[in-house]
Amino acid sequence: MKERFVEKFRIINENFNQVFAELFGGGRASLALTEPDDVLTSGVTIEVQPPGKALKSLLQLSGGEQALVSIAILFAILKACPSPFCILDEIEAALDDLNTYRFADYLKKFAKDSQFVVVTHRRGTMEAANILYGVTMQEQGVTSLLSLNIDDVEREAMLA
Amino acid sequence: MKERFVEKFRIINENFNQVFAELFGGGRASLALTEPDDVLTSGVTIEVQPPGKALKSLLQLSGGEQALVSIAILFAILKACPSPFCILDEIEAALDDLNTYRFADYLKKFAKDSQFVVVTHRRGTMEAANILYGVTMQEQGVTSLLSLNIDDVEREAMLA
Amino acid sequence: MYLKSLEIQGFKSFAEKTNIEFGKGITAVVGPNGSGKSNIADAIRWVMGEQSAKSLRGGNMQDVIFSGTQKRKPLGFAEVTLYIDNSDKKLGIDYDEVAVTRRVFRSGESEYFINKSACRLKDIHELFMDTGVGRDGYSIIGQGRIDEIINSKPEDRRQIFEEAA
Amino acid sequence: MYLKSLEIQGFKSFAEKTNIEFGKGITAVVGPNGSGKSNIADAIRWVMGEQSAKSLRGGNMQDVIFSGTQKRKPLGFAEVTLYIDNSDKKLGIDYDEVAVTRRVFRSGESEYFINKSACRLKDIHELFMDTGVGRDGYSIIGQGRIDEIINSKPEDRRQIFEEAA
Ligand SMILES: Nc1ncnc2c1ncn2[C@@H]1O[C@H](COP(=O)(O)OP(=O)(O)OP(=O)(O)O)[C@@H](O)[C@H]1O
Ligand SMILES: Nc1ncnc2c1ncn2[C@@H]1O[C@H](COP(=O)(O)OP(=O)(O)OP(=O)(O)O)[C@@H](O)[C@H]1O
Ligand SMILES: [Mg+2]
Ligand SMILES: [Mg+2]
Repeated sequence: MKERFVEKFRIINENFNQVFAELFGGGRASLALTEPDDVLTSGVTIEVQPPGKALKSLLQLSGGEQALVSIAILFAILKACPSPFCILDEIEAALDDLNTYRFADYLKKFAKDSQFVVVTHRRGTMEAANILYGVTMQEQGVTSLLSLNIDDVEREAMLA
Repeated sequence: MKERFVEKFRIINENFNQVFAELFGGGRASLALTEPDDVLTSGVTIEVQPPGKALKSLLQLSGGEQALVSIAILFAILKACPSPFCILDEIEAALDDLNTYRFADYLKKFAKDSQFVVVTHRRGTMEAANILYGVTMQEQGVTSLLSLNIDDVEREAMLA
Repeated sequence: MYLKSLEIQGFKSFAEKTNIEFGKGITAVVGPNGSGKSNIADAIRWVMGEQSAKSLRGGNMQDVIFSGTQKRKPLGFAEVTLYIDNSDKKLGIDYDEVAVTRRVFRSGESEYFINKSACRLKDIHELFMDTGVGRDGYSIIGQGRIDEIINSKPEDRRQIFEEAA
Repeated sequence: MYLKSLEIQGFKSFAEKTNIEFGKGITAVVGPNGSGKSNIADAIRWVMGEQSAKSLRGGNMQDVIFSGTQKRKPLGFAEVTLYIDNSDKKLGIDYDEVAVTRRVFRSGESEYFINKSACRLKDIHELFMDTGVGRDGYSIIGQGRIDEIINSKPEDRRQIFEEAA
């Protein structure tokens, strides 16, 4: 159990540094155990350095940067241990348009190993999807579903 | 002090019901004091009923509905006691496109009595602005500012 | 192993029986605020055996049953079935397709089924054990919860890494 | 009373002296993640007399001073000036324009000015008292904080209503 955890943690950490640099367009990031001698109860610290900036504590990062770091950790774990499916509910809400497209590209890359069901309001994410469902409440208080293609969404948003 | 609070609270409550119905396109909402006899320390409860739905506890509302209720309270207070200026940092992040436009319309209405400085990623809010500033970090880690018009934003987002 | 489809009836805002087919790649769900998108994510979390009413945004477990609108009466039960392709036999049972069903009545009584035969909640938990999909790990991330990894203390962050190892 | 402009130098990511002119209606600030938008809101909150490092997303009050990049050294002080049109005399002093300045040095020493004459932090707090703009009320809502009204307990919600009354 102990060796397994240490080995997996090492791989996730390597992945995190790589995914972080791809999502942020540079910089570096690492995870560390607060008590390396006591692996089974140790906490986990996160250190990041966005490209061109000094090393930052997590609190000093902006709202969007914090979300992007969390997304990088998620993909780092998925890379180490692919999950058959993954349900994500508006995890890219704080991102700007450019970072949303970077996130969507990553999603496409990982969709080869895992299946994704994503709830979103962002165009970048919608464009990455193979199947698109619209939910509406034509009857107030009652959800109904309809299958859409991306052009519908533009009309749907303005008609709703 | 006591009468002033009760009087202002009554006006804010009336405003809240009105603003809620305008932002949600119907329904009703109200604020209540948990201990009406002890006005100076009483808490405040919030009850809402979106159009066509049963009366809901706040927890059962969706992410966007909760944000819209908070925004309705903010405007209800501003209507009762206009503040000379108001700084809002991405308060509409959870809203869909339609609700973002409804929010932007409200902002325009209130801009006659209060000045607003809003940080946003949403197009609906940008279109409501009289002045638009773009912040960038052309030099990594250092913020610089440039004045924009709405057409720049489209280009800017894709160039960034 | 992948999700084939989800059938929801009487769960939260799904008053009518609704069926959602999933693609093998990315399936996106879009729509106005309050229209029922997160309720779909909740339905998946519930049918996989979620026991905390709070993480389903409710006060008690019956809160997931359709509670009525101005035009419709509340329903008497909620039922969700998740159809999973199991041709790679990742789920430790010998079927090519596995249908997991959960039902709850206003009385509080619950029923669980795997491929239409009654089972216990514990059997559903065991079905998903060791497959890498858990309700508490990184395979279901609810709305507004992506920041929890960053905002929690170092000793609380362990769980998401343990799940993976 | 309305904001005319804001001058920032050495505050957070503003290494160079920067001036922002505000309109009387709606001024929108847009830009990529991490580029410095919320730092502008923090600068306004700080110059108005904010005393909590935590609500400025820092550990201590010197954290607001530009801490350098890979190409630039850290600076020695941060300074922000807020220019306010006071022709309606809402601010209790007899000037048509009021410039509020705050400066902090690495040593921890702070300086405050109203229209270029030195004053105390308490004078800045008193300046904004009874004008309806306060740092803790509804006139500055930071990123991610709109949900606090909904998520707090009834007894904690009182503050935003008291501020208004
Ligand atoms: N004292 C400081 N010195 C230098 N840079 C700083 C300092 N304090 C904060 N920063 C930097 O400012 C950046 C954050 O800026 P800010 O929070 O304003 O971003 P934002 O434009 O609001 O982004 P988002 O859209 O993601 O919310 C961070 O990358 C942080 O490193
Ligand atoms: N038991 C129930 N019976 C009927 N309706 C319910 C029940 N539980 C929740 N709802 C309704 O479902 C709606 C919320 O749906 P949901 O949270 O899925 O919205 P959403 O599409 O995710 O919206 P957003 O984009 O704002 O996050 C609420 O308006 C709520 O009233
Ligand atoms: Mg939702
Ligand atoms: Mg910000």
